Amino acid sequence: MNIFRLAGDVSHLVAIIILLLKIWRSKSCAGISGKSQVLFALVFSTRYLDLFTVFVSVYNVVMKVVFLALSYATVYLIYMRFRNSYDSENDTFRVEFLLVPVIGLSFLENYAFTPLEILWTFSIFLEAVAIMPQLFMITKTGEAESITTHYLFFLGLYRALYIANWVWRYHMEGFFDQIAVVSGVVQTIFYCDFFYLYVTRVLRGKGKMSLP
Amino acid sequence: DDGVDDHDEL
Repeated sequence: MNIFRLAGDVSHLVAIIILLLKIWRSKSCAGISGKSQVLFALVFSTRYLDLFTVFVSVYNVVMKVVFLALSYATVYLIYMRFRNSYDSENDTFRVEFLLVPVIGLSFLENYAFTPLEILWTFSIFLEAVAIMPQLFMITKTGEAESITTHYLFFLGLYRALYIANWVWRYHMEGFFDQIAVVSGVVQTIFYCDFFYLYVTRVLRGKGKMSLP
Repeated sequence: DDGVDDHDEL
């Protein structure tokens, strides 16, 4: 554990809590892509199956359980409790265009051809692209509420901090997880355009982000 | 180390 990794995990947690609280307090999930949230729930579900097979640390177990619980709570709020506010007309990204290549890749490129390893690899590849329905929705409607952009900022920050973590671990421990690093870098690139808009429009404009 | 059973990151 290093400071980048810890800060990354905290950013990830903050992002998820921001989104959950926003939906809970406003009793609305307008502007939120339910598809992205289902994909994230799927990411955690397939990655954290090792909760049943290996014990890494108390921290590891607690965080995994929290991420799983919060992601399912978010999906529940969007599709059940506040489904009347769900903007399904603008949440039209074709998820199968992500799932098919991701499933294919996880069978081709993995550390071991075992069910758990293939599912772990699937979760890593899927996480890299799971935010695309949300970004697509913002592009389609041309705007995002500021709280939604804060959510995306912390999610992107988490990815950027994980890259710093990997640089640190490579130099200090000789640790290099090629699958995680390559997909993590790809994932972070998706946020670069958003980071630019976030700084230039949301932080300076203090309002919701609208695209030109 | 083949990376298997070694996924200590979240």
